[in-house]
Amino acid sequence: KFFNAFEFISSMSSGFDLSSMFENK
Amino acid sequence: CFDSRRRQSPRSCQHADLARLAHESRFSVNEVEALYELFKKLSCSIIDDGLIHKEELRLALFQAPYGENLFLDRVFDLFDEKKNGVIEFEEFIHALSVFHPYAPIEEKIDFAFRLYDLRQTGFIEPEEVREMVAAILKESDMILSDELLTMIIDKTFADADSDKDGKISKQEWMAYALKHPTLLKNMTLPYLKDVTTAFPSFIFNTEVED
Repeated sequence: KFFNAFEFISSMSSGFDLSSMFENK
Repeated sequence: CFDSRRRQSPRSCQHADLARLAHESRFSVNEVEALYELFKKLSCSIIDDGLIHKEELRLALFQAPYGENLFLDRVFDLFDEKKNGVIEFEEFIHALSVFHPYAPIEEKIDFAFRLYDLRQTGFIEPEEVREMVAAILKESDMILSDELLTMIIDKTFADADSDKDGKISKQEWMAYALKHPTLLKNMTLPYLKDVTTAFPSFIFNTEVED
């Protein structure tokens, strides 16, 4: 499933997911 | 946050500033003012100085002010246009504008490229991708053999590095990201389409009519 390194990075990196900035407010 | 500065806000961000920031971004004046509400909350969460420090961004994203995260460091650096170690409100607006659902895809692709270009050489190199994958594996307590990791990196570069020079240029990244739009999933924040609803406190504070 994760044979694309960038797909792995973008789907797994919590530091690159800014939505929690909004969800936690 | 309940200090005199809060009562002055958002008037401390003058209408001319709001209008200028709206002009420089994909937000309306009202939306810029609503985002000022979010900015105020983030920028006073640890140090009440009206600026977002890295610990405050970390707290907003991870609910913990301490701990290393490679991606948070890169995101913070890209928000911090002046490279002075803090995020000012206009830098916040400029960067968030890229995450707007209606922002051009080229801007999102460029931002993601700068994020992945860890050493800022103008190319994404295999060592950088390996470092990012390894950081996520560590963050997620996952174990992958070096051999498998090398295979994943090689396969990714075989697909993305079209001129086979061993690194991904901005042009190659542009073509690759357009072919694989799921890579840009994190580059769009649906909340930004209706930010005035996301921050209802704004309704009681605003003095601006769009």
